[in-house]
Amino acid sequence: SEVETNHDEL
Amino acid sequence: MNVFRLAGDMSHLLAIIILLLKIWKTRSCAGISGRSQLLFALTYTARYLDLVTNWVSLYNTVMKVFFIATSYATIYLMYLKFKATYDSNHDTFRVEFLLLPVTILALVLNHEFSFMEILWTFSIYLEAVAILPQLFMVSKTGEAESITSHYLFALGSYRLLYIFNWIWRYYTEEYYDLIAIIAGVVQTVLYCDFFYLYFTKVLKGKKLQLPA
Repeated sequence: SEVETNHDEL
Repeated sequence: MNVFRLAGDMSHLLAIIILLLKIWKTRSCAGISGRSQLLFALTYTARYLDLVTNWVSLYNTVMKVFFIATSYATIYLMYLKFKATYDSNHDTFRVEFLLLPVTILALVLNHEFSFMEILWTFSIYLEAVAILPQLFMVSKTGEAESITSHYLFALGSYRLLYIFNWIWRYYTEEYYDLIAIIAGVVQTVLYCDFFYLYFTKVLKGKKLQLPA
């Protein structure tokens, strides 16, 4: 499932 | 972190270094679209404001600071230090045609209607199309210096490598972010024509020149 609004990328 | 993302980030880093070195060594920003560079600075500023709210890793922080700092350094070189060499006559893409739809899209299609989240979404959509003024400039002048081509190739490869990263993450972590994926695919598709010319011309030692 989608991890909500966890922007760990650049 | 996986090999595709690391390669993507390195490709992005390389693109920026190539661009800055080209401008610095030749003391000229001829052939470079200042409008695209302004859009990139806006992209990174909007996206990396989370530097102060969201700690991911040292790697993440260092890269974000690097991307923000170099985007403003590029603008400084283009619009101040080497302003006389900036080819503004050919840099005429109307950026409001990008900014307006991207802003509306970010307000409508987002994961969460909050300030930081909308800024993040805006930056993702904007990055997807930020290269258009540069590609427009290349098509208008009908050519690009080899070093500019290498810059564009590294910059285009970065999002392509991210697509492999997203496929990898989907299978290994069951993680996916549709907004990033769709925008990333659009971003990569915009480079396809350029990639073709890069492989068929630039890598064979010829200058990137469009048919008249």
